[in-house]
Amino acid sequence: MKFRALKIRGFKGFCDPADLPIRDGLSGIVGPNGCGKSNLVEAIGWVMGENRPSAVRSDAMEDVIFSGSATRPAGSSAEVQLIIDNSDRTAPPGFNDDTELVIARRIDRDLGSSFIANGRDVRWRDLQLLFADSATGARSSALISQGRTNDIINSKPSARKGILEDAA
Amino acid sequence: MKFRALKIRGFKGFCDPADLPIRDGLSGIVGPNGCGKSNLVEAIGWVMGENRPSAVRSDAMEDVIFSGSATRPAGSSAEVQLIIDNSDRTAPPGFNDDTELVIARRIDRDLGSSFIANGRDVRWRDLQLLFADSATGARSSALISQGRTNDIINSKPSARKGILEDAA
Amino acid sequence: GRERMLTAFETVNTNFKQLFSELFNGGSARLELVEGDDPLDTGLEILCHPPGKRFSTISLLSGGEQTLTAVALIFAFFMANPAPICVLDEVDAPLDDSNVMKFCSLMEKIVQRTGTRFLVITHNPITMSHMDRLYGVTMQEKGVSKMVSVDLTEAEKLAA
Amino acid sequence: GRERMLTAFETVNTNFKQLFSELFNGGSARLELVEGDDPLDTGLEILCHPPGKRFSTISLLSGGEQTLTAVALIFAFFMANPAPICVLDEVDAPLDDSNVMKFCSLMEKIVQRTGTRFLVITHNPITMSHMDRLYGVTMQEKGVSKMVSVDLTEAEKLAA
Ligand SMILES: Nc1ncnc2c1ncn2[C@@H]1O[C@H](COP(=O)(O)OP(=O)(O)OP(=O)(O)O)[C@@H](O)[C@H]1O
Ligand SMILES: Nc1ncnc2c1ncn2[C@@H]1O[C@H](COP(=O)(O)OP(=O)(O)OP(=O)(O)O)[C@@H](O)[C@H]1O
Ligand SMILES: [Mg+2]
Ligand SMILES: [Mg+2]
Repeated sequence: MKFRALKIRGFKGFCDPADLPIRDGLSGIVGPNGCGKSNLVEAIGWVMGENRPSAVRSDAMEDVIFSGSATRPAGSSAEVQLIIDNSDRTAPPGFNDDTELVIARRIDRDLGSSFIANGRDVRWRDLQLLFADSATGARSSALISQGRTNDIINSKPSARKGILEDAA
Repeated sequence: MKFRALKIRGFKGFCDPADLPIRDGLSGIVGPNGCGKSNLVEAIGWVMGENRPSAVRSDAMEDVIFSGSATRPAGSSAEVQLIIDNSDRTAPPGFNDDTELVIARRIDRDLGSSFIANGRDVRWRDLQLLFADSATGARSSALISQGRTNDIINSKPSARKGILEDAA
Repeated sequence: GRERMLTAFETVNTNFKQLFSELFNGGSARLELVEGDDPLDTGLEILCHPPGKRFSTISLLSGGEQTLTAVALIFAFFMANPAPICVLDEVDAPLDDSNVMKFCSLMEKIVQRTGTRFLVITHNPITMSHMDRLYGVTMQEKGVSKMVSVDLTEAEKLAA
Repeated sequence: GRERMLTAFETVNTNFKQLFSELFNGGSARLELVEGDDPLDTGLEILCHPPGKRFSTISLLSGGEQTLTAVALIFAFFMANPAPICVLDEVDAPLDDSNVMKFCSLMEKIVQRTGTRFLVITHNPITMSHMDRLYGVTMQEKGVSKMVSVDLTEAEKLAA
């Protein structure tokens, strides 16, 4: 399985569609303070199934929908897609039928989140099997959010084990 | 009152005497990770009377004495001096007799700290009057240690008031 | 006691509102005293509205926006009681280049107003370029700290 | 359950010891499971000995040393279960230039070993120069995020 691209529609500041190719080696993401880089990181954790609003710096999960700006009206939904290349057929059963996997998460105001894999609805926990299988996932050591190194450094030993345990 | 210089002898990594002139405007302090910049900042808070070992990243106050290296033996004492220009005679009573004030703090293994102002012993709390009078002091808003902005940002409102209250 | 605390709070809040708008080129912010879990234990909440964005508490801002807001707060306290010296240890780490420059300009303004002498610990080349002079700390001999004087062109090597 | 946890811990500890010595060009470190206040609640202590310095817990190291140690720990977990993607948000902020280069070399080595695709959010020009490509996020229109492609020379302007 190889992660090929991320597509963001209406998630936080990305009211216009944004596509991020995910290619071999090291890709840098740069830009001024407050322009959306960490929001992009949160979108990745979110589409993988992050369910705590605090982990996406929100009070309620609906807060990830574009809330409007001076020039644009608030959105009514947010959607993030993860495009996965499965040509090596290493995806777990239930996800291994196709050579390309499109995992999508969508949230609509007052309707909550739904997860879709290649067009069909899937349950959150089936999606967790997919990501656990490749050692990814919102709280794995594959996703290091801004400030997480400080949490590791400053936390008491028992809290630290918690911060990293999700990773094990 | 103007702060003119800091002299460090045997405090943490500064086993050899080090002098830092304090001049008008903006002075930058640079150097690689782990070379002693924050130790220098801690020396300033320490000579002003910081009494919590945790605020100088130590378990016990004696830990600020140079603990030795591959090439040097451990020290037996540490001393930091703050040279203050009092030619405008704005120092509080008890400290206003001279045009130059040398405030020193010294710690010897097993003997604890002593404070000296222009050669005579002073009590910790008299020194606090001097520094409070000029709105300086180990926990004032004049000394912002590494990570303090993160503490301000991440703390709960009641803890935050505590972090800044020392400053008020 | 309480009277004096509230007066001090008002001064700091006034400074903070003005410094925030200055550092963010607009927007607004304020401090609020809030009830803690213990009614005797009031807390300090920081409410911010960066220009063109939504109103929120400091916890919902970006890393750099949070740091810039904390800088406004620190100097709001400082200006309520200016001191002859101000020491800042790596405050600029999360700031982008343009915010680093605002941070430096603010310090220059404070120097003009209060004559405060600043000691600024930094790894940032832009901050270094705004300093009146640089002092270096090195550890050529393992475990032994040494102060050296530095000119701006050497600073790059030293920060490594 | 407990068996598996201890085996995982041993793997991570082995990786951590090796990564620490690599990043610090020497020295040694290890993880320890410690009794929490609650005996059922073991904690994770990090003991480190940077080369030429004294042995201590992570809390007594310098800011940059702490971050480099945390990087060793994060990748120790990662290498125990390598993933096809690894996303790091501004991990390099407290690192000096030479440690930033070590951080980048380590990521390059991991790419060679596991084929992992890295997304590295950064303000650091040295990190940017080690990337295979750069993507920019801008907010020309206030409050509206937009992705743009960036070449290395433009990166400087963009990071501001
Ligand atoms: N639902 C939303 N709708 C619109 N804007 C939002 C929403 N949620 C958050 N934001 C905005 O996104 C901004 C934060 O962006 P982000 O944290 O991604 O910045 P960043 O590029 O990581 O910056 P830094 O370099 O400072 O870390 C905040 O200013 C916030 O107001
Ligand atoms: N009593 C002591 N004797 C000798 N060395 C000490 C003593 N106390 C601390 N140190 C050493 O000082 C170093 C920390 O220095 P300091 O925190 O000043 O670094 P720094 O220059 O601020 O680095 P950074 O850029 O990473 O913040 C540590 O490596 C520690 O081992
Ligand atoms: Mg960010
Ligand atoms: Mg430091």
